[in-house]
Amino acid sequence: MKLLLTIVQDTDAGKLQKALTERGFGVTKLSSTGGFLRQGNTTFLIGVEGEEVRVVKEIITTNCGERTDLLVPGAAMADLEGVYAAQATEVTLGGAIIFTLDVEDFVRV
Amino acid sequence: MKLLLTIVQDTDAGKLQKALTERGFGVTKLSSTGGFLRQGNTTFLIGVEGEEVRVVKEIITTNCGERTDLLVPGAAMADLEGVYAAQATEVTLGGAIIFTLDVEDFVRV
Amino acid sequence: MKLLLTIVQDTDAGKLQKALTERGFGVTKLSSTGGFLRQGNTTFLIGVEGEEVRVVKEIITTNCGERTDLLVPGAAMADLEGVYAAQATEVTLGGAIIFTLDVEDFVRV
Ligand SMILES: Nc1ncnc2c1ncn2[C@@H]1O[C@@H]2COP(=O)(O)O[C@H]3[C@@H](O)[C@H](n4cnc5c(N)ncnc54)O[C@@H]3COP(=O)(O)O[C@H]2[C@H]1O
Ligand SMILES: Nc1ncnc2c1ncn2[C@@H]1O[C@@H]2COP(=O)(O)O[C@H]3[C@@H](O)[C@H](n4cnc5c(N)ncnc54)O[C@@H]3COP(=O)(O)O[C@H]2[C@H]1O
Ligand SMILES: Nc1ncnc2c1ncn2[C@@H]1O[C@@H]2COP(=O)(O)O[C@H]3[C@@H](O)[C@H](n4cnc5c(N)ncnc54)O[C@@H]3COP(=O)(O)O[C@H]2[C@H]1O
Repeated sequence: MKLLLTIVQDTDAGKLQKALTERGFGVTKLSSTGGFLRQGNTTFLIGVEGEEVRVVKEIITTNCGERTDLLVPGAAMADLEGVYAAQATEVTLGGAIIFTLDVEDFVRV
Repeated sequence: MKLLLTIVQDTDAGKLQKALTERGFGVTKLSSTGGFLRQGNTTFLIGVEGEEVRVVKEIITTNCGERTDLLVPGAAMADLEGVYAAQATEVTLGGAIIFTLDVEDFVRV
Repeated sequence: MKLLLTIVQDTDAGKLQKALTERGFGVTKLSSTGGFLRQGNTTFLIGVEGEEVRVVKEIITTNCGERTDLLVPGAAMADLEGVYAAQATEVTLGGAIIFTLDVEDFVRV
């Protein structure tokens, strides 16, 4: 068994938790804080049999992977700022960090 | 040294913490949430010398192991529900998950 | 890569977080509780390349290592307690516990 210690943004945490438990994977959630930005994030403990590690990493990537989005400022903001406001800006969202640790023994008592 | 990452129900956490520290074992407690039931639970970090892992697992089993209990509805409830309420029902309590990780180095500074 | 699971006193946590991130190290902070004294403390997850483990342990020791301090009771207290109060007493501060775990795989998605 492997333990995937996975750090994701709070905004992606609920989606990931649902996607993993719906497919029968065990998950435990810890609240954490980023060392650099000092903002809240989420650390998941996910114990997975070796042959399913690849599947779980795909689920994490689909739900939390880094992606870019076009942020078109809301109409109201555009009025306030005049002609220039309407242009879309590209922002980066999401992102996840996965540490894979080897589990010597796993037991349920 | 091994690190036992142990997930138990909140109701058993205090008992386990007391049982471990009374016997001189080091313990750190993290608040966590179950991925499936989304209820609060407790994740303990327990660093233990290799030869004492078996003892610690026994202490965890004694204090948090899965057990069944006969729940006899309180007398007041029985009055309300009439003749059928008085029967006892069997419920499952407790349960613990233990991941054993190998610790390459342990140092106190 | 190694994962340094480091438990420090709350009073030293901010200093350590700043010292590590200023030098470009990745850090995640978890709130925790000591098993024996039942007081809040801080558990850091620090993923570090193998060759930098020694440097990070030095940063932890400098910022959180156990040290003694001379506590001279405040002047106001000395007045109240008369002649004997002015003597300094030695107190122990800080201290950190570091578990080094091997990371089989580290990925950012
Ligand atoms: N492989 C793993 N990796 C990381 N953490 C793990 C884990 N397996 C269990 N846990 C942790 O231990 C708690 C108790 O798990 P247990 O298996 O006794 O009891 C579980 C199990 O009987 C059931 N369950 C859990 N996940 C399920 C799923 N995806 N589908 C169906 N039933 C599930 O619901 C109970 C409560 O689960 P919950 O998630 O709320 O709480 C879980 C979770 O926090
Ligand atoms: N093997 C281990 N596994 C997991 N976590 C560990 C650990 N050893 C230490 N820790 C964590 O580090 C904190 C500081 O431990 P330290 O050994 O410096 O300082 C300890 C130690 O000097 C003493 N102590 C701890 N447990 C004891 C016990 N069972 N019996 C007697 N003294 C104990 O009390 C101080 C505070 O302990 P507290 O538990 O509140 O807080 C502990 C605990 O959160
Ligand atoms: N080696 C490691 N060990 C333990 N935890 C780790 C880690 N690497 C990343 N993390 C965790 O993952 C979060 C996201 O990291 P990411 O690298 O995507 O995104 C990072 C990275 O792009 C940047 N960053 C992080 N530390 C930095 C530093 N010391 N100097 C410059 N930029 C940094 O700021 C973003 C947010 O960082 P933050 O610390 O708030 O939040 C981090 C931290 O909680």
